[in-house]
Order: sequence, then C-alpha cells, then structure tokens
Amino acid sequence: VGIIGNYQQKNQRVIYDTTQERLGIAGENC
Amino acid sequence: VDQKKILSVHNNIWSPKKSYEASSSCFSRSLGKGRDSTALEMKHRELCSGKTIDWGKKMRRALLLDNIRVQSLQLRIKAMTSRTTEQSVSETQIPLTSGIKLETLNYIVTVELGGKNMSLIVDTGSDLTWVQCQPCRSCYNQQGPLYDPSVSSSYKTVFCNSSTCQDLVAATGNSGPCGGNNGVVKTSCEYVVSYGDGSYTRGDLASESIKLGDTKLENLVFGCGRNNKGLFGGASGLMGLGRSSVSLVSQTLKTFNGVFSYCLPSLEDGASGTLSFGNDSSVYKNSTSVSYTPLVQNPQLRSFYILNLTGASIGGVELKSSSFGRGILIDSGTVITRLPPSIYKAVKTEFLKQFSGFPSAPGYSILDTCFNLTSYEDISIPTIKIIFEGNAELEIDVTGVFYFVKPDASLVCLAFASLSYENE
Repeated sequence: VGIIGNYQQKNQRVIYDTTQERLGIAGENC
Repeated sequence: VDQKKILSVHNNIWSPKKSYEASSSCFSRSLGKGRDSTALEMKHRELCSGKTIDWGKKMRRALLLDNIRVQSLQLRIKAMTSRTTEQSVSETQIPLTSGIKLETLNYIVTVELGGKNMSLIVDTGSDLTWVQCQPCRSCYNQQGPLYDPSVSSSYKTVFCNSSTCQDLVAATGNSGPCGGNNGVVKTSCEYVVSYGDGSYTRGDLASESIKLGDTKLENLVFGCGRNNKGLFGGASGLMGLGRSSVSLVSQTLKTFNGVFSYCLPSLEDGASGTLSFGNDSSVYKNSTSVSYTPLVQNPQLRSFYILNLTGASIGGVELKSSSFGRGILIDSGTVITRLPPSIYKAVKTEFLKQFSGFPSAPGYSILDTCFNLTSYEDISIPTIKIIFEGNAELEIDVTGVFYFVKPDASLVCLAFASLSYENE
C-alpha cells in the first residue's frame, strides 16, 4: 500500500480553512 | 542658506491682525464671476469671529481637534485598505482526476510551472511541492517532459543562507547538506523529503511562477527534484498542501486566504472532481450543507491537519469507546484509516455483526477483516460514518469501505486498520 488517494473521502467536499482553523465536510457528487 | 527657509516668528499665522478683529462680518463675499468660474473669499474661522480670543486655549483645542481628524482619516484609510485586501483574495478551481492513466492510484491536478504543464499528485499530508528536474541524477519514468530550469526566465535558486532554506528544516525534518557548508552561503539549498511508504525526493530548492487554474502566482518555492524514487507513477511530481510555511497553502495565504477544498471523484468512470483554492462558496453549490469541525492545534505536529474524532457509527448504530475524543490526522494521500485498537475493535465487531453470512478470507498485511466475495454480484454494505467534534459527519464512500486486494474479489478487506496501541 503506497501513497494512494483516499477513497474513503470520495464524493465529499472537504474544505480546509486554515485561517479560521476549521475543516468543513459536505456530501457532493463529484 | 539655500537649504533653509526662514520663518519670521513675529509674523506667523496665529498673529491676529486688527483688520480681522474688527471685521463685522464673516460671510464670504463673491469676488467676481468669470465665464466658467466663481471666486469666493476665504477667511479663517477663528480670526473673523470678532470676539476676544484666548489664543492659548484655542491652540490647544485646535491641536486636539486636529488629532481627532487625523485619527478619523486613519480609520477611513484602514477600512478602505482592508476592503481592498479582501477583494484581492481570489478563487480558482482545477480539475482533479484519478491518476490511473499515469499509473498511480492517487489523485492528480495539472498546473503550469514556469509556463509548462505539470501533473502533480495532490497530498495534504506533506508540505513541499516538487517536480522532477533536469538535469536529473536519478528520476523515475514520468509521462511528459521533465521541468527544465535552464529554459525558464522565472526560475530562481534558493540559497542556503535564506530564511526559506531554514524553514525547510521545519517542514521536512531534514536539514540537507547546508549545515555542513562551513560558511559557504552562496550554495543552493538542497532538500530531502521522505514519505511514509519509502518514496523520496531530493534536489534543489528554487522558486518559479505557477499557474493554478486562471490564477498566476510568482516566486512559488518548490523542489527541483534531481533524485526521486517511489510510487509516483508517471506524475511530474507532487503538490504539498500541508500546513508548514513551505506548503502551497501557506505560500498562497494572501491570495487564497488559507482556504482550499477538494472533491475526490470516483476513479472508475473517469470522472473529474475539483481542487479549489480560496473561499468561493459557489464551489459548494452542489454540496449538502457544510458541517465544520475545529482543526486541533498541536505544536509538535504543525504540518498536519488534526481533527477531534468524537464518534463513529456502523449502519446507524453508534459505537462506544473511551478512546473517542482524541486527535486523528486527515490526509488525502492515505487510503486505509488507522484507528486506536479499542475503536477499531468496536468498528470490526459491529461491522461483522451487520455484514454476516459472507465467507471470510485470511487477513492481508495490516488488514484483518477480509472476505471472499467471488460468488456475489451485488452486496449490501452497512454505512460507515466517522463523527468529528461539532457533530461533523463524514460518511465513508461505498467504494472506500473495502480494499480489493485481488481484483476478482477473492480477497476483499475492510479498509480500516488498528494502530498497535491506544496512544500510538
């Protein structure tokens, strides 16, 4: 198992907000 | 004498003149009218009042009011410039695709580096963005030409004595050979990045212009990789989206305000997701409502995105464990979620309870919950949800629940693994 993309996060909008120190998660059909 | 101007202290503007004191009217008179203009007489408001004036008191009051006026101007300027800063924050989107065509199981974006297209693996678990670079001492086979600094006018070397080179140590944990230069500071800053799977890249730190979607940025610090080995497929390099100062997120803080997001597409149908920089809410128009969880601060792990794992559920059944309430790293480049043993045990027990009747198979590597599903066409899998502080739920995509060790489905394992001990 090498550097493989994270299938578990598929079809999710994952928002990294380093200014407000928070991470957002929402379902999304990519 | 030519460099000085003489002020006559007996003739300054505060000297009241009798003509003003005696003035009976302070109304301005029209001084005449031209074809396109009108002239009005201007008088000083203090000097034309006609009253006896306490000049010391007036002076103090005037300076006080003057100060208030300056403060007011400063506030207005501050408000205007902060609005300008907000406006300068921009957004951009890049298609995010499977790297299968490049023989990597990771996700890929294409960006322009020094005007040339480069396909980069997206990784939130590391910091330095790098590409394979000419002349290359040892490079893996990549699709497309290597980046060639000799033909780029925007390529700049980062030297050992720069603060950027020093910051690299914090980001990569490797000092490179700079420390051994014995004061020879005009040498290029060499970097080494080693990944958890044994892959590595080493080369020279440099800066270059980069185009992300329609946004062009100058002087992005990146690694010019001269010696690279590992599971990078045919990609040109890697985009580091970690949290240290050399990461793309930190370097573009003023442009994108430290915000980025992605939607990872299904690999099978060649669909394209997006990697988005900046806080453009229109990106989320096709999403369900966003739930947020705080990023946990850990001074020893500044490069990583850490969340507080507070719960999990399998098929709607909430799991109980005393280990909930601890930090967990989130990384776009890791496929198997590792859990503390007590949480993993709870996940495994409940999953086996709900996914019963399927033939089991021997474990594989770190995966110990495996099945032989060759005789099934469709299977129903319990929904797995991971819950973070603030009740932010991540529902595991159905294709991420299992890891297909063998493509014929004779060995399919639950894509979760246990850490060795609770506090690992």
